[in-house]
Amino acid sequence: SLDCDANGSVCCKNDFYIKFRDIDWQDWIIAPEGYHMNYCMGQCPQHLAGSPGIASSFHAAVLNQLKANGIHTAVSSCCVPTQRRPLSMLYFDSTQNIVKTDIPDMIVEACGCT
Amino acid sequence: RGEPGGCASCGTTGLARGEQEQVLIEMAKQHILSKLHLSERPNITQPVPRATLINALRKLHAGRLRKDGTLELEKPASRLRERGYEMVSFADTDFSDTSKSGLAFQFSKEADANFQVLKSTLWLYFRSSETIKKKVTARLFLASTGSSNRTFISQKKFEVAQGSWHTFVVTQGVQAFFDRGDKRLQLEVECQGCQNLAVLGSQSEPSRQPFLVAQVRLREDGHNIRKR
Repeated sequence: SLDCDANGSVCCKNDFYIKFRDIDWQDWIIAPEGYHMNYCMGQCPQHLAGSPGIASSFHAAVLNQLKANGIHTAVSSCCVPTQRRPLSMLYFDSTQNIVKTDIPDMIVEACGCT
Repeated sequence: RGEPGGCASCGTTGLARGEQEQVLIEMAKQHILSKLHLSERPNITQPVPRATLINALRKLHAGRLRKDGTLELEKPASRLRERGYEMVSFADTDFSDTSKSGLAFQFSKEADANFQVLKSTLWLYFRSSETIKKKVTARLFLASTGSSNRTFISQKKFEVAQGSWHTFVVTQGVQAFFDRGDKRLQLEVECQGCQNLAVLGSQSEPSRQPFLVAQVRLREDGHNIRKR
């Protein structure tokens, strides 16, 4: 998985961090102090399709067959999250009770082409 | 973008840098609120005193509270599959109960949310007493709104020679409360001969304010089948 730089146009992960204090949400979110809302961006040229997310799957094998035979028109590849991790949050709800919960798949860790 | 043959994903590349950041912040806000099942950010009008908060968290997560008051959050593992929540609710301080034995807790709950209470505990502080040296028994009842009926839910025997915290397991009572779909949980504390020793929401002792801890998870309904 690539991390985005200024010049890159190939599918990559862009780091984006929001500090809750900066958006005035620190009064109701106790922890953590911010959210890593990373996201995926960039192009997926044909030679990158199917990697690295589904490299060993049946689907990847089919895609490779299609590519090998020059059948590109049927295949469109997207830059999507291939790995995510959960986020634990501690916050006040609307009745000012403190709630702690673990939210799965909240933070994008890696991107790849479908 | 809905371009033919393109990817159905959100694009912000056509925007100026400042605008792009605003869009991303707005997306992040909406994402967090939807994951927490909130329609809008909670409006905190009366913040819980910091001492109260830290005390409750220290009791709940012993050893995982940093000096600055923030919590060292555990790495979620397989428990994530259960979509579990832990909740700390402080007793209302403005609850005017003439018998001075009542505790009230407020909950907000989506109408269709179906909670299973895994464990729920009430934390009560009893002041020290120089006159009472023997063991006393405190009982806890679930009160009904609009009637004098009450249901026994828990009791505990202890010595009140030294002031200390005491816990009462109230899992079934809280489950019954959620099953009824009520939003206000009312409990009554009965401690014969030691009634005045229980700290019941006194603002003069914020770090000893009673609180209720509940571990809950959303029940899966029987129709949650996904096509892949």
